[in-house]
Amino acid sequence: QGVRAACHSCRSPTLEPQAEQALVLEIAKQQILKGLHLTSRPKISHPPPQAALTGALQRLQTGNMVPENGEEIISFATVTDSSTSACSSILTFHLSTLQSHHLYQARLWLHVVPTLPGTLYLRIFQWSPRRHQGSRTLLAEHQTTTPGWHAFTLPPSGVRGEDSGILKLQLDCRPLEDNSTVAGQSTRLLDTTGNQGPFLELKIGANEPRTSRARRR
Amino acid sequence: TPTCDPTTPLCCRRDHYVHFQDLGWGDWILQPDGYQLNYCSGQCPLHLAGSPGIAASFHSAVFNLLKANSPWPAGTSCCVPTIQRPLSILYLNQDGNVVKVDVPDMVVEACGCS
Repeated sequence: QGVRAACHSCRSPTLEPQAEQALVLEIAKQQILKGLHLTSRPKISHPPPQAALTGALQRLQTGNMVPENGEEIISFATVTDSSTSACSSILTFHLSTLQSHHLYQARLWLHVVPTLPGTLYLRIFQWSPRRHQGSRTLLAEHQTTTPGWHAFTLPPSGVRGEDSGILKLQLDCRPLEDNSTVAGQSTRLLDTTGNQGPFLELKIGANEPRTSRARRR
Repeated sequence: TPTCDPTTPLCCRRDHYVHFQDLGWGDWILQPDGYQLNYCSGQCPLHLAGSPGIAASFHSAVFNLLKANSPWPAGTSCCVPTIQRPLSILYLNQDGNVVKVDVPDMVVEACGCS
């Protein structure tokens, strides 16, 4: 024992159980933060509603693997909804972590009401209030005749959001058979609250390694 | 790998289960409830050097005895992890989004002498 061990794990320190437990908890904190690439535990600005969380956890658990060195994110929408049909809602998402990652899959999950009258025609726009008169860019359009959950794939370029990390999507939907204007539409066509509220499912990876100037030369 | 008991001075795996509640992190780490924080510690005398930490075959037993009686200078051998597995974690990030990530090499399954 007198000889100094050449490496730290060769001589197991005989710690008191309490001291060992405290040391283990400290090591666990460091190991987890390092594994999640965090410097400290996150301070959560607006935690999602518990009902929505439960639905999301069930969705994430259905086996689809996390991409190698990547992450899967579920972001819940804050809905500002001017019409009763929810067909011209603005969905706001907070995505600050996207700025430092490579986004390679984005899907918007919407829940169509069970009492859908016929075929629903839906368009999804990226809405940027900062550009002139709140301009909007079409990201996807779909028709569906079945109620329940639907995942609409969006182009990653349209989801990156503003530098502020805030993404706004605007929905525009109406029954295909009925030509009444969306604003006048009275029956609700989409669920936007509770555990059937809309959310984004994103798959991100470590940022693409920037090609260094030397390598390009 | 032998799991450590107080009488074992040799290289072994020490098992600890850490509940995230005990860290005060149960509010942002959603799943799992905790994880196995194992680590390796113990002596690695020369005749164990390079052994994978499991019951060795007759060949490696003889080979180890040869090493133990070798005139060559003893190098130092360390008790290190030999098998590790990833841990899948679901947590809330600073935006309040749910993030699922597989953290590689998070749980030590086996230890051995380098």
